[in-house]
Amino acid sequence: FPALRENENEDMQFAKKYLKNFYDFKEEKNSLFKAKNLNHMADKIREMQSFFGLEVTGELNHKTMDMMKQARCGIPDIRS
Amino acid sequence: YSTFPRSPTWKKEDVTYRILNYTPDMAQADVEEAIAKAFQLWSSVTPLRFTRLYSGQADIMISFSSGFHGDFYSFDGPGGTLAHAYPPGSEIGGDAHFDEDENWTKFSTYIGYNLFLVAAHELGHSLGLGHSNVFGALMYPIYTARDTRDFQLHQDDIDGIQALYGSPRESPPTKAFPPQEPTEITPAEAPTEMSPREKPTETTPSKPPSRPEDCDPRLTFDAITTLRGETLFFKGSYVWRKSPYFSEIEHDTISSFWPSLIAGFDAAYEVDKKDRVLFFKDDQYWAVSGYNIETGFPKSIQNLGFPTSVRKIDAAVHDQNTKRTYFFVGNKYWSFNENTQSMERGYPRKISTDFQGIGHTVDAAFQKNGYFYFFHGSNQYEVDIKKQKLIRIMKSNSWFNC
Repeated sequence: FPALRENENEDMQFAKKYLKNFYDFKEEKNSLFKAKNLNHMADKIREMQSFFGLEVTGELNHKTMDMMKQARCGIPDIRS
Repeated sequence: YSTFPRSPTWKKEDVTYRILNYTPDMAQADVEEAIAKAFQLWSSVTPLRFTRLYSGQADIMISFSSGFHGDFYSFDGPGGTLAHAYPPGSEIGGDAHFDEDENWTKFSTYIGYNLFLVAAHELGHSLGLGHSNVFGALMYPIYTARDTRDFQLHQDDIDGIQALYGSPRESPPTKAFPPQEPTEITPAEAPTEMSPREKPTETTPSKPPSRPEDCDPRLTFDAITTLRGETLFFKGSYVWRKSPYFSEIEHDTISSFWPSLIAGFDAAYEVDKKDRVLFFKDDQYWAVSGYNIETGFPKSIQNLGFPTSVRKIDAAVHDQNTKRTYFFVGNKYWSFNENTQSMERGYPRKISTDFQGIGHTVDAAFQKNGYFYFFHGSNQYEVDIKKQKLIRIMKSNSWFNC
């Protein structure tokens, strides 16, 4: 895979934290599950995009990052 | 709307709250007023009554703090998370926490966060509501700056809270507390009974005027515009939406389309070729494209070329054929050239001179299928502008399939 540029990596970390806070994303600690984590994260991105009426792609595109960076309430949108 | 898992609610109608501390960003009285107003929003649509306590344990404890503040959800500094609140329950249940690292304000500006708006949202959680994915609903998770004067709950918010608590009793009981100098009463001084001066005064909530009936023959409008093939009729904060895409008239509020716009437009018109609608209120105007408000607005109407003597306009309509927009003020009108973006010479002129059969002021106007429709009170006048002919006079709400 192409190396992530710095800000893409930052975005990825920011998005992970956002999805953990508001979409009940749980990351597998064990690095063996990297692919599983990425799929699980894509599912949570899709869930967030669907909640906000964005195009559901499962990718961290510009609009999705924009929406994640808006000031908001700290209560989760989706909760288990 | 949504609720928390298992839909926790308060098992009583009298719910207490206490303000534990204050933000230095605002006067204490403004904090109290913002919170009292936020409670009143919810009490006006439910049987719930809210009483403020000055000491001891209240159901809803309200506080400002930053970073880690004793629960599992630390705040994150300026921006990002503004506040959070817990669903009904004992201890931390119902409590609302506001991030002191934000800039709190009582104004509806883009600088800082309006405490009333955020408190109203968080108290929705304190009563048991979760987030809504309806843009424009108060329980939408993302902060949207909007005008808080005669702020009204979105229908989605009302549906949600009434699903939990039902609608108000006949005589809606609310105890609005006048903002008083908040002093934290230490238990030793805490009066067992509130002294008479602190007795809440009964005030009826400022009930928003209800939407007039579609087919009320006296129905009048503030402003009317087309928008991408549909026609929007405005009155106060209400919108009637007539669309070729669905047969029913849809009932909305301005805030459900443009949350930051104030209610009570004077005029509105669409420049179809630019996919742009302009709204006018007093001496200001806004431009929107669909749901998006263009940046840099509101602007002063003098920006369009009106003399300073004109402080508001009555109606506006764009002629798609001539690319002219006509602005109606009193018994006169102006013609604005959308191509050159300037007022035409030789105006204002008398309305009755150029618009056959329109011998009075115009409340609202729009163009449809080549005809102009001018509204005056509960009547509308269909005019063929090319032939300079008044075709017919109808009731203003003839578009509502009455």
